[in-house]
Amino acid sequence: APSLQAPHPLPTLLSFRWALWFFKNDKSKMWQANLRLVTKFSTVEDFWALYTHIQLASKLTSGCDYSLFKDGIEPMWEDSQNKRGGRWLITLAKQQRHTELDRFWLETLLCLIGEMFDEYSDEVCGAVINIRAKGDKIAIWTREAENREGVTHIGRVESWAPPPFSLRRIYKEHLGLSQKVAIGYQAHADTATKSGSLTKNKFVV
Amino acid sequence: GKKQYDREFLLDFQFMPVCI
Repeated sequence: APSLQAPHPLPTLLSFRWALWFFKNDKSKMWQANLRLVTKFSTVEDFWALYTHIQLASKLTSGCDYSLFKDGIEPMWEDSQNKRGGRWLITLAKQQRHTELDRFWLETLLCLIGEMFDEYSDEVCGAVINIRAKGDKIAIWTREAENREGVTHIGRVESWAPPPFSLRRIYKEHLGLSQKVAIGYQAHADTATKSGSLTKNKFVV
Repeated sequence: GKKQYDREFLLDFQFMPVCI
């Protein structure tokens, strides 16, 4: 059983902390002015203290984001540690906001702070949840889009959480689209320069 | 190998009282 006395440092403690960011869309301001650092943490206890005191993602208004990134990496493509990277992206159906979104996001957060991506956890920069009217999105951002081995290891989404909590499994079972639903990896460079609304997938799992 | 925490370990802390 966890001890009450000693805080449990996250695996990342020696090199960095995690930082939670909040974005609220205010069109009268520049994009960056709408992005706020909420806090940083480095223990399991502080993670839960934060998680239980902030609004659930499903209760945010459309246009808002939460981002959890390693301290020192800003949640934007332009950051030097993101610009060559990309994201594994899950787009959720509208009705999933009230049934599964919060669980999916929590599972994603646990995978990040627990460093559950084996030797490729260093490739992970952070994760983002976008609350959007047309469909919410959850993404894991990685450092180097050309690192096929690392990206595909992270993208074997079963490793985001063991069965029966696998996001990929839950997602596909819920929608009953086992062969049609893909979780795609998109390079930020392609997302930034896209002409239409769709970005091509560099990898698919 | 690299140090990791699994989800069950992390979830054990979710509803623990916090010492302030």
